[in-house]
Amino acid sequence: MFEARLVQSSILKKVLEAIKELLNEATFDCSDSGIQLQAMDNSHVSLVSLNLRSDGFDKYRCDRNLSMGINLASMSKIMKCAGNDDVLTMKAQDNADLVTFMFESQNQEKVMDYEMKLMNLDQEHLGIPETDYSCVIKLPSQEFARIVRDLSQFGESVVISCTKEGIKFSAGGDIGNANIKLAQTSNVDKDEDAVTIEMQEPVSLTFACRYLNSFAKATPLSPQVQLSMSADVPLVVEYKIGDIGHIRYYLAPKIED
Amino acid sequence: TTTQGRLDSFFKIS
Repeated sequence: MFEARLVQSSILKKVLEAIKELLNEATFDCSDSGIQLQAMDNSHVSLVSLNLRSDGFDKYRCDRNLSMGINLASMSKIMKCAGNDDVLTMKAQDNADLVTFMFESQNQEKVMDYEMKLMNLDQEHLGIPETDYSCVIKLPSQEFARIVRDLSQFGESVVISCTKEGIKFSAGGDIGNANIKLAQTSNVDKDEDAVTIEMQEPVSLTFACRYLNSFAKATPLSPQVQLSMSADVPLVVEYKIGDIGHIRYYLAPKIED
Repeated sequence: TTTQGRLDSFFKIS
């Protein structure tokens, strides 16, 4: 028996918005410790890694490990039926081929049950090596989304360079060049407005704008985003999900020919 | 010019 209750169903709605552009389907691995999802996009350029800890749910029970293969477009249709303030409960029997999403209004006067068929998906787990990153940058997530959106107008790629002085995002193409520099903030009223840089060594890497824009769909999940970079390894873009977990995106850099 | 790298060359598939 698997049962997970979330008073704020909006969290799962936002998670789905944050992954459905990159992935058509994915396996939700449910265990005692929580719900995990790890999947690459079709082109194997990016990877989504989602972790929702069991202690972050309002109620959580998972008697046996369960892998739920889910079509994300179908799940998205169901999640759109939930009001933001509805209470969500996901339920599945052991070895089930169905998962039930139950939405209850706050006053419990309306109860909705949606059953969704599960899929058998080939599991391809990637071993992600532990990496000490040369640069770890934290910045407001809306700022990151804005920068990526703005630079996408100039070209397909964005160069992210990090030095002690700050971070520079650059793009260039037919219409010209664009550079956006962010310095580390010295004092801000709210932590979520801060730009912080932890740098061991300067790094400069090139990434496809298309994927960065897809990652930015996670912006509603967290006021801050963390970028971790080292030379010649994938970028990690991490959004915390309240007290329940995180979503991490990995993106392979573009390589100079 | 640049070419897009793939994650397979960085991470091991198990």
